[in-house]
Amino acid sequence: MHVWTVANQKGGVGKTTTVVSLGGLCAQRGLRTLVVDLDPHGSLSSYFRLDPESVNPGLYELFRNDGQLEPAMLRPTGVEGLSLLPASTALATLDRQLGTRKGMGLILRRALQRLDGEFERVLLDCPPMLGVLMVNALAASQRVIIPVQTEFLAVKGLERMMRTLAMIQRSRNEAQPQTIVPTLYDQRTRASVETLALLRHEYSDLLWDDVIPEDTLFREASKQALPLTVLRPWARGSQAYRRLLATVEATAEDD
Amino acid sequence: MHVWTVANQKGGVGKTTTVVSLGGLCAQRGLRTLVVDLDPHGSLSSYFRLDPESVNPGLYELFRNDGQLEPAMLRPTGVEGLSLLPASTALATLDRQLGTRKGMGLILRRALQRLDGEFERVLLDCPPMLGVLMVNALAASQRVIIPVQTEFLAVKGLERMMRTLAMIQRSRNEAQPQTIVPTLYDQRTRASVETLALLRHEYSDLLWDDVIPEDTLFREASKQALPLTVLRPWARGSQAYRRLLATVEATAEDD
Ligand SMILES: Nc1ncnc2c1ncn2[C@@H]1O[C@H](COP(=O)(O)OP(=O)(O)OP(=O)(O)O)[C@@H](O)[C@H]1O
Ligand SMILES: Nc1ncnc2c1ncn2[C@@H]1O[C@H](COP(=O)(O)OP(=O)(O)OP(=O)(O)O)[C@@H](O)[C@H]1O
Ligand SMILES: [Mg+2]
Ligand SMILES: [Mg+2]
Repeated sequence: MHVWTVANQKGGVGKTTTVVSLGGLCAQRGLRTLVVDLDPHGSLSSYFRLDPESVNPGLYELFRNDGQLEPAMLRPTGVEGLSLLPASTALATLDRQLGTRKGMGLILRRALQRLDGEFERVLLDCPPMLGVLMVNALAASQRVIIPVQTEFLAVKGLERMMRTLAMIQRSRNEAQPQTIVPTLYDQRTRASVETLALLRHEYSDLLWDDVIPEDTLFREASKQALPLTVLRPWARGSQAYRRLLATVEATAEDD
Repeated sequence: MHVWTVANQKGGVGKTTTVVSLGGLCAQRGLRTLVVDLDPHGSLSSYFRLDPESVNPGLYELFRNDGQLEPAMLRPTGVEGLSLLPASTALATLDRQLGTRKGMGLILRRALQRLDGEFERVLLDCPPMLGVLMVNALAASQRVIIPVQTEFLAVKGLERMMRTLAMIQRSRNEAQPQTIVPTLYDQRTRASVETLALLRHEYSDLLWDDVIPEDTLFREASKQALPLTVLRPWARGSQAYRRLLATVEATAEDD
């Protein structure tokens, strides 16, 4: 079972879109896939028409019951082979309640290990902040995918994100490969083109060698509660995520 | 002194861009203006070339010293008449450390009251999450500006945001007016046009009657560390924020 985290402390860079797109593609290939919503705001759960105000049981109950995973927590998404472990707004209180308790960072890891025979791919959607939820996601996964918007400030934010990851990595034994993914790329905008060149210069070894282009069809797809890769398999955005998945799968073999 | 909060739990909707743009306009009009960065990721501070990893003293020290505001916390931005109270990454620990302490939600309000004669406009930039920082911002301000991206999921997120605000409002005596601002509007995209119609239907009394259009020059401006309203006063984005400020100022008279 491969577990991948999609994270960036910057908001609105395409984390949820990446989880939905890659999750949809894995399911379409016949791999039993689970997507997990760690964001108290619940974008991933809303995408699949669940209401984070009334989800129960969900990820919050998993944390409150010390990692006890119940079958009722795994929900259908309307896409064959794709299941969802939804978020609820109550997750926003976890940092205050459990943030300093010993072993708090390993709860999700232990819970997902029990699913080993049931799923082949698990994707974790993180909230746009560094807290106990992101720490849990990083501890539970073998690889981190970091979407970055191709604009100047996002590169500054990426420096901080990489420092955060380095800090968290120090407490792991095995290395955790990272893939930086340029998103919302608009080749007509000078800022996009220049930022991509800057990223290629500063992060040449971790940066994916392609980009996810801006594609307004992503907004249509979220309205239909379907991944774009399912709704319009040949849209520009779908093709780009298909190329990304090929790269991640090729390097994941060594995980 | 008018204090306005710009907040939305959804990431990447234009919160920081709104604070920078409105702050720039107020300063250009000769109003002494302060912008405050409450986001541990520090986008507003980075915008004006401060490094959230090394800011000290900043907002974190203000919270740690129980609201003690020192002159060294107020920094220049390179824009005449515009000052910045910067964030540091350490703010991410506040929820865990201070989240349940009594009176924790009023620290910023008390600190800003001491600036009453020094500034005429204060704008608070919130992180994309509900926590002690957002609660402080809402308690310290007379009005809330809520940027919303014109896409389907954002409207679902807005419902949750409004419920959150209603929950926090219950503990206030005076009403806190709210202005919902459609951002990143692209009239060529069906999802944008349909979502705007939906917003106009569901939130007719709180919704601003205009939109902030998608304008790639915002990305250029952040690269120059200048508000777009200063760099290119007649860009589409600048003109839209000028119209928004006119609406907010007209209704703020009653605050
Ligand atoms: N390649 C793309 N082209 C066009 N729109 C996109 C693309 N990727 C994402 N979007 C849109 O941008 C917005 C933000 O994307 P998304 O919600 O996935 O970001 P996020 O990083 O998960 O945000 P948050 O920080 O709030 O969790 C959404 O409206 C989404 O539809
Ligand atoms: N009207 C607009 N047109 C084009 N780009 C915009 C517009 N408003 C904001 N942006 C761009 O969208 C991105 C997100 O904006 P911004 O950082 O202001 O959002 P935010 O809500 O503050 O994000 P976060 O949730 O991370 O704090 C930035 O790259 C910004 O330059
Ligand atoms: Mg998201
Ligand atoms: Mg911001």
